[in-house]
Amino acid sequence: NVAQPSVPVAAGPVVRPCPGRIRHFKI
Amino acid sequence: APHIPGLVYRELDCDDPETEQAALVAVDYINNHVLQGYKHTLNQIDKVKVWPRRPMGEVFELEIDTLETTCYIRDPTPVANCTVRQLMEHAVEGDCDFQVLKQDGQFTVLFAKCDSSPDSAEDVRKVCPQCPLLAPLNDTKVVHAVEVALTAFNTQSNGSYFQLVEVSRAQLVPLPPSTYVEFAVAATDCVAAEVTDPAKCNLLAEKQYGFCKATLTEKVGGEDVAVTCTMFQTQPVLPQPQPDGTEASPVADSAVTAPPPADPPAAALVVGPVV
Repeated sequence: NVAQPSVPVAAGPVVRPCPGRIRHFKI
Repeated sequence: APHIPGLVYRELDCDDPETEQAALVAVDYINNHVLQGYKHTLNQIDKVKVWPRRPMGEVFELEIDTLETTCYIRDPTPVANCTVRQLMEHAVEGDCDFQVLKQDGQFTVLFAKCDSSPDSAEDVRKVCPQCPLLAPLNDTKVVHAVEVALTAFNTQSNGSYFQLVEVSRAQLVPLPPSTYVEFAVAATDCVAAEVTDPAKCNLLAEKQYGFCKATLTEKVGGEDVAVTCTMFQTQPVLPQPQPDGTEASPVADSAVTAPPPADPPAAALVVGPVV
């Protein structure tokens, strides 16, 4: 039996709570 | 207030609906309290901390970025319908700190501090090398253009004499050599056609404001002026709750006492001559 080596699960994207989204454009 | 050991703030996502609600209340506060320039709209929430408040409620400590729209501050158009001033027009941003209390589901502004600043000349040049930059409002050419435009408007007017309220924006255009200005006016108790001494004219008790855009073009042996003005209906202004719990006098003008019209008119009416 050939076992697939365990692959570390990639961590989910780091959510940066701030600053928030830009609604129009950044000056 | 004395520091309370162990008092911790709640971390909230800047795009959390609750944060956005608080930020929109903050932007409404700006637009209801500023008496000069243009309405602003929310661009980005930079930071938020939510502090518990005794005996009840929470205080949202917010840092927000706003952008200038093209709606004059006394224009009754809802800010959601106003166009954001584009980069090539030399955009203006606002940086604001707010404290907004949330209690019983209601948001109330406790503290507000905003600074506004135009985009850098370099940024404008990047997107539009030929676009004119904002000019100082006390520039001789700007002052002259406003005077000529207002005189031309009043000369053609068959109603009230309009007085200058403020110059809100100006640009010096190199080709053709011209000056572009935007300014606010208000109706007086004088009839435009009969005015001999404008200094004796008084603003009407029930204020009627207008917003004008004009271009003064330099020509050989003279100049041409083109001006268009939009007159706003007089708007009833409701008292705003203040931080100390008192009811403030109306935001825009305490003399405005007109009851709300039974059938609300269109946001603005374009009246008066195009010269």
